[in-house]
Amino acid sequence: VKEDPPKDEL
Amino acid sequence: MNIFRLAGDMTHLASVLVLLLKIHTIKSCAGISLKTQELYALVFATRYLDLFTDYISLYNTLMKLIFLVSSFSIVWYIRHHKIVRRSYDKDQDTFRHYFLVLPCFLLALVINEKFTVKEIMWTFSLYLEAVAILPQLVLLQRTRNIDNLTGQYVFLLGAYRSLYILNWIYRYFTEPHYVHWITWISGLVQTLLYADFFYYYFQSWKNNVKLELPA
Repeated sequence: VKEDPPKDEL
Repeated sequence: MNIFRLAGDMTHLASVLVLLLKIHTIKSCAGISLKTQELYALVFATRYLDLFTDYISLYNTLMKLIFLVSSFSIVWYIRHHKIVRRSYDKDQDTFRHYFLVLPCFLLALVINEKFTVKEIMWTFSLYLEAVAILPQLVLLQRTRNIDNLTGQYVFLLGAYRSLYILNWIYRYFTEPHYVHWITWISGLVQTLLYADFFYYYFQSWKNNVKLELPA
């Protein structure tokens, strides 16, 4: 399963 | 990381530091809404659940810690510090902020990118952040007198979200597949809530008169 991109914004 | 986002984060950091500075040095929280500060502490607590699970960068982790510690310390100062708490005007700060929490949570259950606990809490924090300033804006309208630090605090808070909108536009055009409607719409709503404050802030700055919000 494609891991969704981590939340890189604050 | 682009310049808009960095500027946004720095402006957000400045807003929190201005507030902490005000409360710590003059030992007063006059004009500050405790309700808004509690909502912000909740926003950070529910948004940074991945603090220890997803490591993005030192910057990211450091900023999350600073925002968490500062927002909870501000709430602590206003509620428990023996001198500061006396200047808290609870009769004026009467916005029923719990009425904001529940709708945001229900909306996060319905409109989210993925139905997982982490994602729903993250979405909830976005919706809550959009409306968290309301108790503070209501309090400013009521008390009419806006001291400089409070005015600067609200101004910086609005500026940070406006810079984030530029960041989203920049990322949309430079990063393929960078589409986050939920973030964009709640961020836009949040910024629009500041619009009239900005208008009066600039008017007072331009005419060099004390900042007054119409009743």
